Amino acid sequence: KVDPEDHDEL
Amino acid sequence: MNLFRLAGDLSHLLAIIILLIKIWKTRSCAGLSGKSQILFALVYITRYLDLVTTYISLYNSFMKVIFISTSLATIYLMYSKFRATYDKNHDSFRIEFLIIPCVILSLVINSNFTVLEVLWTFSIYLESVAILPQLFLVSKTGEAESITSHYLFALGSYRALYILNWIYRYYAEGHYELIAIFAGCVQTILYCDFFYLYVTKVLKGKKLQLPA
Repeated sequence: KVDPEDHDEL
Repeated sequence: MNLFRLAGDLSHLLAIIILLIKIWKTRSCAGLSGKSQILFALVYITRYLDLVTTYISLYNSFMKVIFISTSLATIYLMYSKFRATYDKNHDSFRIEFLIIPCVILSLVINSNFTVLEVLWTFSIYLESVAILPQLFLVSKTGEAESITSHYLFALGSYRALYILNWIYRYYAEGHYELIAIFAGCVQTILYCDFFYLYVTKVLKGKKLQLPA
């Protein structure tokens, strides 16, 4: 799961 | 990754490629705002600092590198190689009027008060308004070449497609980032007037000319 702090969008 | 997001990213990439091809083939950056390009470079640099701290995917890192490097290449072409063709007098938008409010807003409204997070937030706010110098330039000269219109359309479509992606992600994954969604909507709204002209004029083979 991606941490909300790690922005996975560009 | 969903289809809307992929289409948005590809549209964004297409916009940048169209811009570089236009400058390279015509050996000219006439009709383009260097100030918007400076703002976009600032957007990518401040947003993608996480390239060195967080690994998300090869796709993610690759696109970030492409966006940073192509925006710097565009600035190089406009301000150095083809400087003589740069329409400096019409590109008179004061970018500090965009940068300063975005700095203040990102310091006040952010999800976490850390350096990387504030810079990310700043880049999201700045991106939403970064096209204004370009739209201002088009409105000042009253027209845009069709290739410039295609560039603006692809660039505007990217955030509009992201809105669909955010709606999808909210329902499918329960994922949402209010700051990005809010700024993305503002960004898309700024293009609406242009989208209208693009569909009613450029797609019918006419030059984009603003009504007098």
